Amino acid sequence: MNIFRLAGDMTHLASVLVLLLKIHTIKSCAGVSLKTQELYALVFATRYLDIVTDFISVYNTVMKLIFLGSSFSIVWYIRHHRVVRRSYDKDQDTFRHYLLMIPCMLLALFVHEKFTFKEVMWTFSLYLEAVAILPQLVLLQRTRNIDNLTGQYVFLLGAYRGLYIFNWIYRYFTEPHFVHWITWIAGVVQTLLYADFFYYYFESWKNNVRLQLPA
Amino acid sequence: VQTSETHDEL
Repeated sequence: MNIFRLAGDMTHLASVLVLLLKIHTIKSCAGVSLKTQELYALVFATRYLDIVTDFISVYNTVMKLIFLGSSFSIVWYIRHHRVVRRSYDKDQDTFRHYLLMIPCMLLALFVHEKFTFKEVMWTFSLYLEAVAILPQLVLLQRTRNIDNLTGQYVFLLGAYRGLYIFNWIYRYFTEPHFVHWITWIAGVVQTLLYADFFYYYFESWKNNVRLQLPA
Repeated sequence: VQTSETHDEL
């Protein structure tokens, strides 16, 4: 485990904690896309099938359980919690999941490293994770005055992806035969999706004004 | 070395 990978995982963990903090403490999910959260739950459910078949490390297993547990509980909160569900921007969060899920599934069926159930599911989860943030970005664009926690949540998620790229560069030079084209391309595409958000995030931070994305 | 069967990243 290198420092970029660890920092990436910790940033990812922090993003989930920020979101849970907002939902659990403030009892609000305003500005949070349920569509994106459901896609993440699906991403982790399809990616971590190996949690029961392969043991990598205690760290690995614990983190997988955290991401599975947190993503499903966030979805539960937004859909079913008596108070939280009332703050959900249902009319604004209109992105259709299947527009992302079906192309990702088709791509995974044709472009993968090995044609086994677990491997195709794993590849599907990579493709889906790359685009799962889109409903959230669309919702942010529609929301005037993005609150701090939601802005930080998306920023931390983007930072996590960026750090993973540094992790792959590091591993490429330090580990023999570490070549994973599918992971890398999906990861770079995912990070690029945040470029626009990052620009406005830093602008608002620099000028000390509330984050707002242009329509 | 990471193989395609064992993915050690999250």
